[in-house]
Amino acid sequence: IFNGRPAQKGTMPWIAMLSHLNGQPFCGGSLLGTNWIVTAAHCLHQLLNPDDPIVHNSDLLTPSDFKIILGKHWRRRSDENEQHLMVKHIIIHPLYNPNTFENDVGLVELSKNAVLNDFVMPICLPEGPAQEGAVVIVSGWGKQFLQRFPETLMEIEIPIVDHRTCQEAYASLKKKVTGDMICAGEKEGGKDACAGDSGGPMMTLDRERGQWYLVGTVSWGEDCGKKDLYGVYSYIHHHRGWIQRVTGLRN
Amino acid sequence: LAHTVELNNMFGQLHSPGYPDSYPSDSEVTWNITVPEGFRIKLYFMHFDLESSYLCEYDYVKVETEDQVLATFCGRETTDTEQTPGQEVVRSPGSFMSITFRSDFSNEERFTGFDAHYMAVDVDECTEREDEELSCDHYCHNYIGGYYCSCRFGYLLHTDNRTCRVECSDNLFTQRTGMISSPDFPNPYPKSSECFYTIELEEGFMVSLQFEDIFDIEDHPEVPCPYDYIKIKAGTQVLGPFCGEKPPEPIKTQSHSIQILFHSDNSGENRGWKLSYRAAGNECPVLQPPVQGKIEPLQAKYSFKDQVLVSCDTGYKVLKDNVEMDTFQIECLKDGTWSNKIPTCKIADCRAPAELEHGLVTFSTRNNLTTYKSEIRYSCQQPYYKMLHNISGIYTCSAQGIWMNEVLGRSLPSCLPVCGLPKFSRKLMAR
Repeated sequence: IFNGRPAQKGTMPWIAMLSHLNGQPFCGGSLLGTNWIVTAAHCLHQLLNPDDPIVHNSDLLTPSDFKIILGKHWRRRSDENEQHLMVKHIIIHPLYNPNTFENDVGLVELSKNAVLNDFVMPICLPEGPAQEGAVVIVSGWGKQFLQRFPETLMEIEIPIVDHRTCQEAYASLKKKVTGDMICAGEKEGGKDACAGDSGGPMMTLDRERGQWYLVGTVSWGEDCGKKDLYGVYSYIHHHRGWIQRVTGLRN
Repeated sequence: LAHTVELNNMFGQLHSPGYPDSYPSDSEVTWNITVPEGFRIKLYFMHFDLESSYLCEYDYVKVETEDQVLATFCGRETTDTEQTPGQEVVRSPGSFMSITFRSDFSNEERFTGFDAHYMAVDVDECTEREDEELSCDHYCHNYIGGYYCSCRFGYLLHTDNRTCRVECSDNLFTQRTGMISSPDFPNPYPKSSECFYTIELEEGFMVSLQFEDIFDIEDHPEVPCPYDYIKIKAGTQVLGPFCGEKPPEPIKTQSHSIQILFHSDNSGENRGWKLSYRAAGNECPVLQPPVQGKIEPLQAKYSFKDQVLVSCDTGYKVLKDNVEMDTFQIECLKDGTWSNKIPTCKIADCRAPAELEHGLVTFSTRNNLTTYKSEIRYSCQQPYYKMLHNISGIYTCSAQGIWMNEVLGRSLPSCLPVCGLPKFSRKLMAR
């Protein structure tokens, strides 16, 4: 997270760390229900042949390749609130395109239910579209400025950007911002997600219900924190139907 | 000379010897005419001229059957003592007629005798036979040369081809009460019938019979029931025959198997009989309903085969050999004892409520009662779980011994994870 600040422990109990079995974190995710993690498809897919847009099963991670850690706050150190859970299934969006990052969303089913407590709690799925200009929070253990990794979970508060504005910003780079994506960040740059934050939550507060819901998951961008180059996220409202079909969950 | 002529044709002619000349004296001719059964003979004269004499003692023509003289003619004109046939037709009652012409030894003058013709004529048995013995029981159908009988629907023509009987040999009664009557009662019962009625009940029952209503069976003033009769067999005991108009007294048998034979011959128009029967077995002791329960039907007396159903008040279960059930049935046995003792009624107990995943249960009574109408409340592990549909979570022990919720019925509630409500709230977000 570029230009972020340490998150307060327990304020986003749904955040999950995807970590190799050797302890090396590589992505973020969010807890849905008690046994599903939503993350980015590209976290679960190893791009072996850039020229081949088709995702092959053989390119996917296997459930035994990594684990999920819930209730985590420190990036490296562990504490008593952490729950380390194995993976049962990996399901990425059927229309995921690794070259364009379209439909960059994936689901991980845990081998057993998480135990909910003050530091482990799911996030809600969106009831409706996000509003342009709404402030969202993005968090993760990804790289900071000067490529250093943080000690704790970091977060930024940024506004959602008009979709057309974002499209135009990336048009010059020949990068497409499609309807299943949503952008956020400052025009002048600065606050942004970065490598290692992928799959992590972009969330906002539903003031009527007083609940936090997931707006997006960290997906891609051009470099990190650059002026006019907003962070691009996988738009959860767009994928909600698929998520609910696969998980059977509802708010 | 006397001689006899046998005639068998369906028609023919006959005349005095020498006709149309005068007939000789001292002669006798007999013509025997026989036509087939079902026909009679019609005789008529075209010419008649005989010597006249008092009561035709000289010359005469006599027409007769086997057993009666139909007519004796003589003379030329009908007088008070002689009779000429004139236009009169003589008919035989049956299929035989004999005609004898006789002239004595002298004639005061020449008489030309007679010329007669005969023909066979169908007998319409259906309209002519009045006497009961020979008419059809139900329907009569005449045809040339004979007739036949038929019967109303439901009847069968007896082997006498005249009376109509019914098939009534397989009447089986297995109910504990019933009515039995002669066929078509109270209309006259069919003739030539053998009716069997069997009352077959389980051993242990004893059947009693009582005749009711009309009792009208053909009888005879001197001989006991030679025509129609009822006989009743109860086990080894045989009762009857009964007939006449006075019904037998009520009959209490000691048997569970009764055969009733009703015989009718081929005559008579009697209205028959009707009886009711009832089966009763040994009586069982009177029953007391269990506390908090009832028995149905509640009767002052119970007898063999009676069954009662024991049930309990709402909220209670029948407890029998430590098994709970809604109802329990007992039966009065042949020997007058009940198949089972009356069970007790135990208050319905819903027992320990099922555990709720991610939830817990609290009892509304201090001593954690689980019996009928007790209450418990399911709740979810807050704040992490919440009850689906926000139902009350209150369950009451129903009369069936099942924890019931007014919305979910007997299904348990579901605790769903609460989403988006962290305990640690963050500083307010920037606007």
